[in-house]
Amino acid sequence: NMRAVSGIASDENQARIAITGVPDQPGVAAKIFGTLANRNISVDMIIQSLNKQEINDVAFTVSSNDLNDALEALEKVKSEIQADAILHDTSVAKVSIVGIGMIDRPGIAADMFSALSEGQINIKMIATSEIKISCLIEKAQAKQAVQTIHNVFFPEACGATLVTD
Amino acid sequence: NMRAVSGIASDENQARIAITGVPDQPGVAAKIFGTLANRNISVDMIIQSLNKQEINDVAFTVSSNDLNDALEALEKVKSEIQADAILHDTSVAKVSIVGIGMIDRPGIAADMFSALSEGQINIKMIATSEIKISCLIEKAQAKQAVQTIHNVFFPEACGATLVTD
Ligand SMILES: C[C@@H](O)[C@H](N)C(=O)O
Ligand SMILES: C[C@@H](O)[C@H](N)C(=O)O
Repeated sequence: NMRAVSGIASDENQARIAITGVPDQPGVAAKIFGTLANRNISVDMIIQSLNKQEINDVAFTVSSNDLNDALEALEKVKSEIQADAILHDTSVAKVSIVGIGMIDRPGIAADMFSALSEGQINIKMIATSEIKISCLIEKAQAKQAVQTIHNVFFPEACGATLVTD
Repeated sequence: NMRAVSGIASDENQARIAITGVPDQPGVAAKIFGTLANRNISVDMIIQSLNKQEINDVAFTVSSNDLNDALEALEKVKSEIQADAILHDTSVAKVSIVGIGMIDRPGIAADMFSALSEGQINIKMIATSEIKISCLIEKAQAKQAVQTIHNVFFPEACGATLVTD
């Protein structure tokens, strides 16, 4: 399991935006992200889970530097997309494990989530791909998160650094 | 914009599972995915968006062949993780665009979402990474989805195939 993971990354310069209560209909996602693209705002994680009664939330992260521009742009289309609210959270960090073919390795995501759980670190959002498993967590816990994940996936490295004369 | 995308993929052999109403606390995600890993069930997209009042939903996809095993395993831990429900949907397909460095290209995701919207195809779930933007849609619309996305990102190819004698 451990060898599939080649690295751990942490990004504390992200802000999370969530557009809540939008109609779950064609065109909504296009409007949201088209609006951001028109302002040349790059979006990192886009996460949309299942709807409830034809209503959904669309969450995503942007660079902290782009947060104000993004919010301003989205406010302009808020009524058009019939959103209940546009929420944001700057107190987040994205912690990821990177590897090859992780999807075919059941247990890698579970091990990452266990590592965070061991550190009492709550997982706010999750997005995965074959080469990257990312969790959004509390920014203040980012360094601890990297450490606990490192202990799980690179235990021999930790053993070496503990040797003192 | 168009050149960043190297391909379009469609997978009609996935089933979506959603575990709803779980406490948004450390250990929950680890329990869910540890349970699946113990049965050697591979998980594809894991999507968890923001919580509401300390409660969250965790959605993910598995291969259709693994659906029954996955549901059986999750039922056993349902009360331990205090889930309201374990839902599933087999009528889904995952449609993705694949490329390099797509996160730094605002507008690629928007173009994909627009393509689907043009085809009146509702986007049920979204998960993204730098090299892959994936949408879960209605299975019956998978082929149409690939076609509309292809028209947007590879227009010259479509032009060629429309020539008839
Ligand atoms: C919510 C949003 O993703 C909507 N379902 C759409 O297709 O655009
Ligand atoms: C909901 C689940 O992701 C929870 N927040 C956890 O950390 O495990």
